[in-house]
Amino acid sequence: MEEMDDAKTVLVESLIIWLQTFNTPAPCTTIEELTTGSAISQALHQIDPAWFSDGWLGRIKTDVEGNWRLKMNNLKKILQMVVDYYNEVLGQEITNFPLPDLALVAERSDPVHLGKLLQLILGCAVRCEHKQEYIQNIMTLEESVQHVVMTAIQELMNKETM
Amino acid sequence: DPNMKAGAANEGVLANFFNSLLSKKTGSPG
Repeated sequence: MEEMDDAKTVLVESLIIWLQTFNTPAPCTTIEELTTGSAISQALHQIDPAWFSDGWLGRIKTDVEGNWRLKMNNLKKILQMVVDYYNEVLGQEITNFPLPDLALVAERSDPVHLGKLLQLILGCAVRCEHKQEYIQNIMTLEESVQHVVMTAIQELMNKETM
Repeated sequence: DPNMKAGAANEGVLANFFNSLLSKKTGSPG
């Protein structure tokens, strides 16, 4: 049972360590902190400030801790914009990639579905215009974390269609 | 030391993967 739990959390834990390289103003240490969408949206704003613009960032509500509906609204805004980014900016469809269940993330801080959401953010970072900076940051992480990140990118690539 | 060899091989796999990612063209519409 413990092993199964480890397998479920290894992706999200490694991707949280990766997300910390963005040094977001919002806290980015625990699964619960990330379910608000604040740190994730700030990282996306760094990845492509033209697409994930100031205006968009301003629509992500802060102080939503404890209110799962507000968290859900933030996460929906993030996922929709990320899916559009793949389609319209990266020219890649991700229809074969199972999208995260945001209700589970907002209500129960589900590590598997938060991991899937972070995986999609990772895909944006390693393909955006400034991907060099983000890939080089990944290469400074601990080897075990790099390994999980590599597998996550490979999984995304296998499910994409141009 | 087999552990050291395995570690070095793993490091090589990671470096190859991320370097190939760096050399890929950035995605663009169309």
